[in-house]
Amino acid sequence: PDSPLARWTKSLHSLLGDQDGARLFRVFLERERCADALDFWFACNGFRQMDLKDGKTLRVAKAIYKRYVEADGVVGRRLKPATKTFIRDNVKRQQIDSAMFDQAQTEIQTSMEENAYQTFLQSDIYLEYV
Amino acid sequence: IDSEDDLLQECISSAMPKKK
Repeated sequence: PDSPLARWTKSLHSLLGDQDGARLFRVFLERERCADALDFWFACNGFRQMDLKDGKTLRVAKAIYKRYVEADGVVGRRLKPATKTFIRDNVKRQQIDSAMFDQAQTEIQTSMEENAYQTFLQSDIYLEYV
Repeated sequence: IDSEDDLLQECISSAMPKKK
């Protein structure tokens, strides 16, 4: 009952907390050409754990902004304009905060929960694994 | 100095689940 597979269907969060689950979901998203959404989600978690005193943190914030938020990709297109502006202003003013990507991460997570996660649970990739 | 891509990859990897 509490097998990894049972947990995968419980929630997106449970799926992403499992190594095999996260890997398989990424394979699925790559095929759907939206793996960036998952990479961004993990990048937000990694960023939140970074030490703000570390000089790397500003560079990582800039890299996340450039690669996912500003770019016309799957993440940039799904974020609300106000959310993108908020992050852009933070990066420009070098006002780095552990929670600066939280809202954006929530928006992408909701989008994955409503779309990709549901499709994944019905995909051949998932069913073959099961 | 690490490249931007390396930093980003390191950040993503640090958040990936490690064990089953």
